[in-house]
Amino acid sequence: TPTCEPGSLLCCKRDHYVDFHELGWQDWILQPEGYQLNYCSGQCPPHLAGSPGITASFHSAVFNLLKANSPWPSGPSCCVPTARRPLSLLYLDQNGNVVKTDVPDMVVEACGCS
Amino acid sequence: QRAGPRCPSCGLPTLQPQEERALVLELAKQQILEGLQLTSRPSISHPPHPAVLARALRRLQSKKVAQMNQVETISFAAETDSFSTPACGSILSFHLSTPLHLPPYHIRLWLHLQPTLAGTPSIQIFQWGLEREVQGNQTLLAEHRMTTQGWNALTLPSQALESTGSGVLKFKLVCRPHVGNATAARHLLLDTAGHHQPFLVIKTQARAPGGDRAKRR
Repeated sequence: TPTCEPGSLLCCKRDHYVDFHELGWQDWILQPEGYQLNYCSGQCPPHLAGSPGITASFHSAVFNLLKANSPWPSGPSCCVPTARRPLSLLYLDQNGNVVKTDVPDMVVEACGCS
Repeated sequence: QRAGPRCPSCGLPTLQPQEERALVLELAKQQILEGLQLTSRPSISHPPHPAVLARALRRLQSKKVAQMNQVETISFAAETDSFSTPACGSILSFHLSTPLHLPPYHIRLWLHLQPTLAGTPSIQIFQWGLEREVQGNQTLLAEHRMTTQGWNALTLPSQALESTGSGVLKFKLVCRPHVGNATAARHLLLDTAGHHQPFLVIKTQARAPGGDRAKRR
């Protein structure tokens, strides 16, 4: 899915940068100075939720087709992350040690309909 | 709940921009703490001196591409007790708080030697703990011949971290003169103050996601 444009209604990736100064955490997180906290938002109407490529998985595509053709009402599909990448952090722990670690699944790279 | 536009994803009322921003920042905090397996942000009572920190970080820089899922910890010597020969008889203490989920594959102790070295003596590093304080009952971890003045990196075996149940690691350093140069050790000055605070670099693999789950039969 694409990055959200202003006024986007359909499921898309919303880019959002968080500065650690804003959190007041610059005294213990040494690097980076912030990170991309992207998130997913937007509608997942049935015709979109069942489309291959838009769905979060092949299972979702089949399941959404099933929901779309079911006579019983069911819950809506949600716009969720489908690809994430890790973030490397360099921080001070409570004993003043410097720790460098890779935190998995921190940055959302793509979104899709569940 | 208020009347008005609703969130297209979840059907809840849309937040005001300021509320949304506050929520996103709170989510960011939770995400980072969860990722680092912390319950709250650490309160650092004794942060390392900026110059010491910068120097240690420069030491970490490598031409090799960093591996993913690697946890690297730099621990500074918290206190230094000298005994008998103050020039090169020290006990270095390191306070580790990061749990090591997997055995470390790289432990290096960085020491700074003052440029008054005459000869090439060696340094013996012993594991030092409460139960090992009896003379003659200490474990020799490594012995290194010091070849250069300034910073020296000494590789330690993984058993060096075995006594970290309490999170405190102690090493006893003893200088030994080079054969044929008995005065060398007296001239070897281990620098432990100011910008030359010794530090330990530990590399280990991060715990794999879902690593705590029981194996399915």
